[in-house]
Amino acid sequence: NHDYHFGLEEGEGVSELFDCD
Amino acid sequence: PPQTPVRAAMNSIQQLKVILNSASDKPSENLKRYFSNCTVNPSEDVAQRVECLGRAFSDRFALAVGQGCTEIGSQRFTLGIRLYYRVMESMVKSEEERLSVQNFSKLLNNNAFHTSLLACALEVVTATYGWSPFKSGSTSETDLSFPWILDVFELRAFDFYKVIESFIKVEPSLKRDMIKHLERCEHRIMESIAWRSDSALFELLKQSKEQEGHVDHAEPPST
Repeated sequence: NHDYHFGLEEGEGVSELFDCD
Repeated sequence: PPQTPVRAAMNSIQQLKVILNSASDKPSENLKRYFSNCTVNPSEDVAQRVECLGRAFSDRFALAVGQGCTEIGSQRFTLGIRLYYRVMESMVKSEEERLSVQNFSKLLNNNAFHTSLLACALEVVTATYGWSPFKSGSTSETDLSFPWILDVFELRAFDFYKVIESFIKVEPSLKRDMIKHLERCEHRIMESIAWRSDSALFELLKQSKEQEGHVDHAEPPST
């Protein structure tokens, strides 16, 4: 019940985001 | 009684305290199990990092609010730690379901991940306490508002950005106002903070281009 836009798609989560650098 | 801005702020603090009073400031048994499933067990590093960042937070809190408020800083850090462990457990559980793996060694040994997650938890605590219905300029509390925590933890804005969405996704206790606040943090990072001249993002972009074989110079930030 909020307007936050969830932008992460399938295959994108913290595991992938912190793996890239 | 009618809902006034002051009452709303007090209610938010009370709700946060109720949720976190029942949480632990140490990793739960479930979280310990995730740690022990790692190729390299991160438990010791996690505990040391928490101690080190706790000192940094308390020192900077006292500097901003006053040396007499050290205890308050320590109490807020403890609330942040409880939220940090609570969200970490939910986040890893959610990743386990999404990826069908049990070994999160890489993620749970990533310093930027932990520092960002703790910073986000503390941003929620600090913003809950710092909300003022009166826009009367800079007060001691508003000095602690975002991006203060990035400076305290020497954290790269785009690393902080990486945890926000997942944090919102797995923490059901966040109220609409807090989600809005975190969304504003996201926008500030995306629109300005990540693009400041000293941002490591330019170096990363350059490296990325070089890896692709196209050596272009990253554009400097506009004024």
